Parts: sequence; structure tokens; C-alpha cells
Amino acid sequence: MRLNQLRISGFKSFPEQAEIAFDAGVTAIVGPNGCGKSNLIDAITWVLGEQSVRSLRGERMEDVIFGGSDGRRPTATAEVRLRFSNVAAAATMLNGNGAPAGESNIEVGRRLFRSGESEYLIDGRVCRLRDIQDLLMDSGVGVKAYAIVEQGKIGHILSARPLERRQLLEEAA
Amino acid sequence: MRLNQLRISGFKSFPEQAEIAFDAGVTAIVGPNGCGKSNLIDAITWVLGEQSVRSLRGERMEDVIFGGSDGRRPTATAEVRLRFSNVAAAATMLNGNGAPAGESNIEVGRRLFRSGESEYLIDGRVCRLRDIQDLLMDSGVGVKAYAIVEQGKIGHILSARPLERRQLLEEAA
Amino acid sequence: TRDRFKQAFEAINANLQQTFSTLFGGGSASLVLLDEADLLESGIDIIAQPPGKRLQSVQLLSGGEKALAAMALMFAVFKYKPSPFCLLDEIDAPLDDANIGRFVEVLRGMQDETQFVLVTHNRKTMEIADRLYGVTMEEPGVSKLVSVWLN
Amino acid sequence: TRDRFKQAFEAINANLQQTFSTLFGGGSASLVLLDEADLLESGIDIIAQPPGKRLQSVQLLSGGEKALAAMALMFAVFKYKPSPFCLLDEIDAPLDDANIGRFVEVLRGMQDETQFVLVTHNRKTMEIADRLYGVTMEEPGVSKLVSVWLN
Ligand SMILES: Nc1ncnc2c1ncn2[C@@H]1O[C@H](COP(=O)(O)OP(=O)(O)OP(=O)(O)O)[C@@H](O)[C@H]1O
Ligand SMILES: Nc1ncnc2c1ncn2[C@@H]1O[C@H](COP(=O)(O)OP(=O)(O)OP(=O)(O)O)[C@@H](O)[C@H]1O
Ligand SMILES: [Mg+2]
Ligand SMILES: [Mg+2]
Repeated sequence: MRLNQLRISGFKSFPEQAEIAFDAGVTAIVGPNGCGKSNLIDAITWVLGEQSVRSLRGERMEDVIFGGSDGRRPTATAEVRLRFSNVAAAATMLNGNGAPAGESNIEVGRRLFRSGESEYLIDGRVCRLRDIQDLLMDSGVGVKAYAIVEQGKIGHILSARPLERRQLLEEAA
Repeated sequence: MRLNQLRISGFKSFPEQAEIAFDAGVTAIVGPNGCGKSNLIDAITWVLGEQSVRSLRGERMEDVIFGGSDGRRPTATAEVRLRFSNVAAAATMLNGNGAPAGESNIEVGRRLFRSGESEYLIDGRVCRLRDIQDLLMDSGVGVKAYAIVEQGKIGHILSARPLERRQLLEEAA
Repeated sequence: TRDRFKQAFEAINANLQQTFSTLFGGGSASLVLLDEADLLESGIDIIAQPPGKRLQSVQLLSGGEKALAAMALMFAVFKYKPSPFCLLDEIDAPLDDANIGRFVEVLRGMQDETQFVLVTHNRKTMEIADRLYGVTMEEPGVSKLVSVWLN
Repeated sequence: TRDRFKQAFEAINANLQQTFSTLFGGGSASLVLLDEADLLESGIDIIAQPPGKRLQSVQLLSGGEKALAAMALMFAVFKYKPSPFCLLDEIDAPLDDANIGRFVEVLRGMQDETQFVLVTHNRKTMEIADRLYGVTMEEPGVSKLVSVWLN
């Protein structure tokens, strides 16, 4: 399975909808300090279900909604959609919900409103966070802490305590 | 007052004596990963009286003595000498110990033996750590945490708690 | 389970020796069970020896060496249990040119099984990208994406 | 004493606005007393606003912006109470070229009163050095110094 496309709208420094297509192989994201590169990585971890506000560098989950700039007003919502292809789990899962068997593309989504209300989506239909977590677990994405390394965090695997390091290996075992 | 010369011998990755002369202005230290640049900075903080083994990246103070390599045996001691010029305090201090008035160069030194014994030196004469600390305080060097920024530590001033940040300002006040 | 953990531990340990010596151009590293008798609960330590240097605590390594050793462990776990994709945000930041070259070689070796998304400021790292996205902020506070085709 | 702290706080705060806008090419920043009534004990917070962006917690800033804001605060304290020398180990690591240029300008402005020792991998930073020392490890594990004259 692989990433296909990320759509981001109203999330952090992206007030307008932006799309990034992922091919097989290596995608590089470049640009000057503060232009929004890490915000794109945050968008991916957020739509995959990240619950920790601190790891998204905020103080409240509301901090991920575009808060305005000199020239723009804040937006009312943040929305991120991530499309996957070749998702092995999708066929069995969607069949359980009545979608056609053999479907192998799937899109997870997440929305947050200023009111604090939030929604999770699979192929545009509202679902529970649990459904997304199950989907990812079945398709081999899981909660792999070692598959996403945030800025400045690469050293933590070395400075971690012996029992924390054990957890990393247990995750892979 | 300014730094004049650093002499380092048996300290961390410097088994043989090495010298670095400082001119007025900007001195840059360059080289590949792991070649010893931060070790030079460690040598300076160490000879100025650093007591924290952790901030020197070690587990025991003995870790700062050259521990050997494929081709070399460990050394028995670590020694660092740092020479200052235009030291305002020197005249009064040394006069108290009988040295000529008006002397404005001064050398602080520190030695550590494998036995754990350590010595502090001013102009080659053994003294107490306290004498070095007084000398530095009088000459305006003091314990300025904001004058030495170790690798990876620049962010701490921002992520510090409000009371820790207050401490930094109190140090300067 | 005890056996599954033992199998993972030994496989990852073997991978670590390989990824470490590729990234460092030599040397060795391994994971150590703090309590060999207690496979179910024991914490895990890591020792590393860059080529020609003596074995010592990883804490004494330089900034760049620590990043490289951390990468070696991460890729060792990865080779045992690959994730479909891997997001790396500026992990090449503390590395000098020679080390970035070896890091790029390791990525080349893994890019067929794993889709990599790298945030970077480094030109050498950009060179292995199949596609490059530039992010700009011409209007302050507003990010825009620009796609740049490479290969 | 209360007055001495108040004087230091206001002077450093004024310096901060200046160092921040020099390093960011605009924008503003300031220190905030969490408890204005309690000058002797109050903690101190920092707010920062890069040019054109909205005011928000410093935690939401990017990696490079955080390093730059931290530098701004450090230099603000420094200008109030200069130390004879200042040792900076790779603080330019997360910065892009434009920001390194502004960082180098700030150093130029301070180098007459303060002796700087900089560890760096960056060519732009090396360019303001009056003297350059290269450290090598031809023999593994053994550091050697090579002096290179620049200006
Ligand atoms: N909710 C929000 N609304 C508007 N802007 C935001 C929001 N959250 C974060 N930002 C802005 O996004 C910027 C940080 O973006 P990001 O961390 O992606 O930068 P970056 O490209 O990774 O930079 P660097 O190379 O320095 O790491 C900050 O300037 C911050 O003010
Ligand atoms: N007591 C010691 N004996 C021998 N070698 C030591 C000792 N202490 C540290 N070292 C070695 O010094 C090296 C680290 O040096 P240092 O931290 O100065 O590197 P650096 O030039 O700053 O690199 P980077 O650019 O990656 O930050 C490590 O490889 C470590 O093994
Ligand atoms: Mg970033
Ligand atoms: Mg270093």
C-alpha cells in the first residue's frame, strides 16, 4: 500500500486548499524556514489520528485551524484528506459496510471546527476514530512510532530510557 | 578582557597537546562530524569550572580523560589551560598573593587524574576552584549561561518554564 | 510473547550492525539486554563504536554521530518490520557531506519497499528525490505548494 | 533588588524588539511578566510575531524560527550585560540561507565588544571569521588542529 495524495485546507498555515501527490519512491519537501513544510507532516499525522496536542506543537487542538495572518481572517475549520492506494484491508472492511469488493483505494479524512467539534471520515463518510485506527492497523501502517520522525526528534531514540527503547522494539515485534 | 590561548592535552579526543590562539574578533571552528569541535568547547567550559558531568556528555568526570582509540592507549590525565589577556581583576587578586601589580595576563588551568584527583591552577600554581570562580566573577565572565550555547541547546531558552527564564534575566540584572 | 520478542530482538540487532557500519563507513553497534534472565521485562541499552574509535556510551558521541546512530537503529527496526511509508523531517540537519552521502545510499537501498517523504534543506538529499515539492510563503503567513518535477 | 530587576527587564525587552526585527527582517517580540504585581517573583513569558504572521505561542513557530527567536532573546540579554566572550556551537544549524545572512549581520554588529568563538558547518558563517581553525581526525579517534588564516 502507499500514499497517493494529501489534501489540506484550513490546517495551520494552509488557509486555501492545497494538494500534494505522492508517487512511489522518494518525495522531498523543501523551502525556507517557517514556510510550512513541517505543517504538512503535521497534517499527515493529524489525519492518521494524532491525539496529542503537544506533539502538534499547539496548546489546544484548536491551534491547528488556520488562525489568520496580516492579510487574512482565520478560517472556521481545518480539514485534511489522505488518499491511499493498494490498501489490502480495504476490500474486507468496506465489504462489511456494503461497498464493492476489490476496492483498493481509500481516503481517510478529519475535520475540526472552531466549536471544538471534530469528525473522522472514510471515503467521505463520517466514522469513528476507531474505524480509522483499525483500517491502518490492518493495512500495516499501525502506530509505528519509528516510521514518522518529527523535526528535532531523531535523537530521542538514543536518549530514551532502556524501558522506552524496549517499547519501540515491542511495537515492531 | 579577552581569550588569548587554549591548550588542551589528554582531554576527550585530544591525546596530544593542541593549542588554539584566539584573536580579537570572530574565531570559527570547522570540521566533519565527530572530529572534536564540541570537545574544544567542552574544554573551555571545563577549565572554567564546569562541575556537571552530564553537561559534558559523560557519565563520570573520568570520561573527559582521553580513553584510547584503535591505535592509542588511554592517557593518565586530562589537562586544559586557558590564557586571558587584559584581565582587570588580575592586578588586585595577584597582589593579594604577592604577584606584581599591573599584571594583566592570567592563565587558569585544570587537571584530572584517573585516580579521581583533580587540581585547579592559576598561572601554574595550584589553587581552589573558588579562586577561579572569584577571578572570573571579578573580570566580568561570571557564570553567564547565555554566553555559552552548547550544541542543540539554543532552543532551551524558549522552551524553558517562565521561572527558569526569569533566572536568566536575574543573572544579567 | 517471549519467543516473538526474542526473534525480533535478534533480527533487529543483526540489522543494526549492518545499518550502522553502512552509515558510519565501518565500526559496530549493538543492542544489549540489561537483564538477560528477564526477556519479558528487561530494558534495552545501545552501545556504539564508530570506526577506529573505542567503545563507549552513546552519550559521548558528537551531535552528528548521535543522529547517525539513531538513524541506524531506526532503519534496523524498519528493515525488520517495514512500514508502507516513512516521513522524515530534517533528520539530515546535523550531518556533514560525507555522512549525508552514506545516508542517501541507505535510503536508495530501501526506497523500493518503502515510500519516503523527506523534509530537507540539503541539496544532496534532494538529489535522490523522484519528485520535489517547494513550499513558499510569498504572502506572509500563507503557505503555497509548488510542484517541481525532478526525474 | 526590585528596581534593578525592573531596569534589566525593561532594557532587555527593548533590546529584544530590536534584535528580533533584525534577525526576522521585521515582526515583533516581547517579554511578558506573568504577574505584573509581583516583580520580585513573577515568571517571564515570551511572545513572538514573525513579519506578517499573527501573534501566537512560540511553540507553534517552525524549527528555524524557534532558533532565531531564541537567538534574539540571547542577544538581547547580551547587549544589556555583555560577556567578554561568547561560545556558540552550531546554533546556525536549523537556519536557511536568508536567516544565516541576518544572523551574520547581527554578529558583525557585536564583534567589536565581544569575542566570538563559533563552531559551524556553514560557509556563510565561516565568511565572517577573522581566523578559522580546522579540526581533523585523520587518525581515527585522535583530533588534530589545523589553523587556517582567513582575513
Ligand atoms: N494555526 C495556524 N495558523 C496560522 N499559521 C500557523 C498556524 N500554526 C502554525 N502556523 C505557522 O506555521 C509556521 C511554521 O511552519 P512550519 O513549522 O511548517 O515551518 P517549516 O517549513 O517546517 O520551517 P523550518 O525549516 O524552520 O522547520 C509558523 O510561522 C507558524 O506561525
Ligand atoms: N574521553 C574520550 N576519549 C576519546 N574520545 C572521546 C572521549 N570523549 C569523547 N570522545 C570522542 O569525541 C568524539 C566527539 O567529538 P565532538 O563532539 O567534539 O565532535 P564534533 O566535531 O562536535 O562533531 P559534530 O559536528 O557531529 O557535532 C566522539 O566520537 C567521541 O567518541
Ligand atoms: Mg520544520
Ligand atoms: Mg559538535
